[in-house]
Amino acid sequence: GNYVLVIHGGAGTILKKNMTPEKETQYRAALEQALKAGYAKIQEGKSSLDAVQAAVNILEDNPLFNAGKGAVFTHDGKNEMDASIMNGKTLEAGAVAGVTTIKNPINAARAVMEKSEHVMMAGRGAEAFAKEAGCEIVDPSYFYTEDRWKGLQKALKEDSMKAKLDHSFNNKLGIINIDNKFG
Amino acid sequence: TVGAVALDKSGNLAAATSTGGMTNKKYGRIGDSPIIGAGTYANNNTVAVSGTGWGEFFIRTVVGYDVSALMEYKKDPVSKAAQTVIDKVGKLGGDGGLIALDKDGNMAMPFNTEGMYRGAITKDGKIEIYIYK
Repeated sequence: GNYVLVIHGGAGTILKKNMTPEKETQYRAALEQALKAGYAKIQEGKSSLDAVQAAVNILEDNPLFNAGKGAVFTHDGKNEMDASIMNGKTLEAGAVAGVTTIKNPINAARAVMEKSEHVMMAGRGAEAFAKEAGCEIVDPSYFYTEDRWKGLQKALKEDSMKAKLDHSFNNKLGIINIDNKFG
Repeated sequence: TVGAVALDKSGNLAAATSTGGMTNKKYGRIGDSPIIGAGTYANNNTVAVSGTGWGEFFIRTVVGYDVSALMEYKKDPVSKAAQTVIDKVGKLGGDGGLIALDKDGNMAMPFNTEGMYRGAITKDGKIEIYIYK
């Protein structure tokens, strides 16, 4: 094997016929930017943790993807994010769940791993810890994007009780029926 | 959901996953992304894994750890282990995909959906990016 970094930006109903050339170019550019950011860390002799964090930060900051800025909305119109990281050398791990104010949740997950005795923190406690650990805190409005807001409105209109998966429709169980990338 | 797995010059693996969850979710629902062993897993003896898809199914199939276990106990190569696990998810009715990178620099990016935004880079900087099947 010759690979040093692999990334993903979500899976689902992603068909060429539904993609404009401009949009595809944007996705490819974002993925390339993330790969280059992680690869630069590896080339500098930094750890694989630094590499995955750098790559994920790029994707979190890009509203095309359902993480960080561009996260999808909950039923209540909020952005609630989750993240985790794991060190293959030590089997140490860190995670945050249901956070709403941490600009880059993966940074908070790493802080949980390296600066606490715990593996997972959730909600307001995770946000308070992240702030103390030096993670950047933002107003929840930072995560707002119009496309995701429209996605929620569409989901509410279709069936206010059902959660919608990332970017899928007409799946095998027939529960989720959307034709856009929702996350 | 986004994720990354990496192998550094010291031979150490790491995995990371970050997500906004599901549109219209209620009641503080949490998916697989922050669950170690489900959405994210890394072990220097085997593989680093990050998943994306229908979280409930990824939790129930313990996706990340299952890929590692198949490699550790059954000596499956990463490509076979990763595909086996995605097939398990599919059989339950879940959809999505994962990325996996083993300790020797072999990778796999299986998915059972129409597409998955994905990419990889080699030791010498060669970039591969794919979106569709």
